[in-house]
Amino acid sequence: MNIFRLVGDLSHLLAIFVLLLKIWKSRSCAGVSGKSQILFALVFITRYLDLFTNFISVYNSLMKVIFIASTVATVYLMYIKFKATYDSNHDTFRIEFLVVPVGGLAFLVNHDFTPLEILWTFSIYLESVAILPQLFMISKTGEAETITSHYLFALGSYRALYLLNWIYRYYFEGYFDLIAVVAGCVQTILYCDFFYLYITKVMWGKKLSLPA
Amino acid sequence: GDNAQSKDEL
Repeated sequence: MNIFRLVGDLSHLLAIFVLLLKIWKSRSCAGVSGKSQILFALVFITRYLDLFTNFISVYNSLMKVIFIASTVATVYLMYIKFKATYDSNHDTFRIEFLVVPVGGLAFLVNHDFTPLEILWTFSIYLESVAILPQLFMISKTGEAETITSHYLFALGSYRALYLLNWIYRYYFEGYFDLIAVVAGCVQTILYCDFFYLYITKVMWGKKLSLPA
Repeated sequence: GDNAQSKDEL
């Protein structure tokens, strides 16, 4: 464990709970893409199948349980409890256009052709594009609530911190996973446009609105 | 591959 990965995990945890609290407190999921949340739930479920078979540490197991439970809870709030506030007209990204190619790629490019490894690879590839429906929705509505932009900033920062973690682990532990690094770069690059808007606008107290 | 085992990251 290193500081980059720890802060990254905490940033990830913060993002998930900021979103969960926003939906729970405001009793509304306006401006939030349910499709991205479904993809994130799929990412965690397919990645953490080894939760009961491969014990790493209490921290690792605890975080896996929290990530799965909180993301499933978010999907539940969006599609069941506060379904009336779900903005399906703007959440129109075709996620099958993400899941199918990512599934095919996971079969073709992986470290080990075994079910668990292919599911892990699928999860890594899917996570790198899972935010697209959310970014697409913001581009359609033209703006995002400030709390939603904080959610996205924390979520985007987590994988950027993981890139630093991989640099650290490469030099100090000789650890290198090309699949995770490439997917992590793609994932972080997708946030660049948002990071620019967040830092130039939200940091100065303005609302995040995309240039029309 | 060598990374198939060491899945110690979230």
